[in-house]
Amino acid sequence: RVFQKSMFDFYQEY
Amino acid sequence: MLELRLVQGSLLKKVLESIKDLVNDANFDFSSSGFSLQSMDSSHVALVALLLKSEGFEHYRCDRNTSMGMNLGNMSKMLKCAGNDDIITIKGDDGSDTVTFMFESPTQDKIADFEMKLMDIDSEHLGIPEAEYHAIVKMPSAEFARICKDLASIGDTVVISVTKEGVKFSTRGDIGTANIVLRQNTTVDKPEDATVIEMNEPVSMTFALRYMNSFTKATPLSNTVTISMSPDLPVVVEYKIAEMGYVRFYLAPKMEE
Repeated sequence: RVFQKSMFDFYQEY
Repeated sequence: MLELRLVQGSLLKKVLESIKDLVNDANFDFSSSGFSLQSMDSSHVALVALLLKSEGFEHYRCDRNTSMGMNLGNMSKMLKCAGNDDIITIKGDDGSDTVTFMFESPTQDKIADFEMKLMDIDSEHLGIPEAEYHAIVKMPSAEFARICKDLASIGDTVVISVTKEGVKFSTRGDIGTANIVLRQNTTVDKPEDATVIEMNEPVSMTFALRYMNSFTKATPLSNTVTISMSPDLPVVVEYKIAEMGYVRFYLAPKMEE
């Protein structure tokens, strides 16, 4: 299955 | 006190048109060096980062760093009232809950001001470190827009693969499949017509075409677009704004789990 990643999977909030 | 005068007002109109469908509300961060914006779409799959440096303005005054929350749909409505040749000035006062857009015709015989209500926005700012990308493709922006539009009529996702052979855009859907390959081509009359592929390692990633097509609304801002990819990072689709800055779109890939 292919899933749509989110920005939060790659970058941290600050 | 904030006052920014942009002789080429159409630039600001184009910037708004390129991002307003992706992001509803955003904080504009003004400082003495220019203004920037970072915002994600509501599903947190895509992110837009805008930078317009103060050097690009005829007059730029920002006494202290300030952030203004604006509804981009409303801002777009107001900027659409500016003529394409108009000079646009953005004005704000400390503590005010409005921002003023002033439009001057090139011959100075028509001057309009539109005051827009600001809003409080809880924005989630992401730290995006500089990255080394496996592959960077620079190509004509109109060509990229054409490819995204064509592929979206066949499928929902695009696989972008960069090898030393070139860059391949592929999709599949109920009616069939499509593959478009662009080879590096630097023997063109105009540099902006070139396709330049810088590849350190081959890379192949899958993205939603709906977002890619939304990004191509920035095509009027630049003749070229740069697509930067690494396997474990969102793709960066960048439109440079001549002498002033950029609009960058980040898109999280679709991955197998």
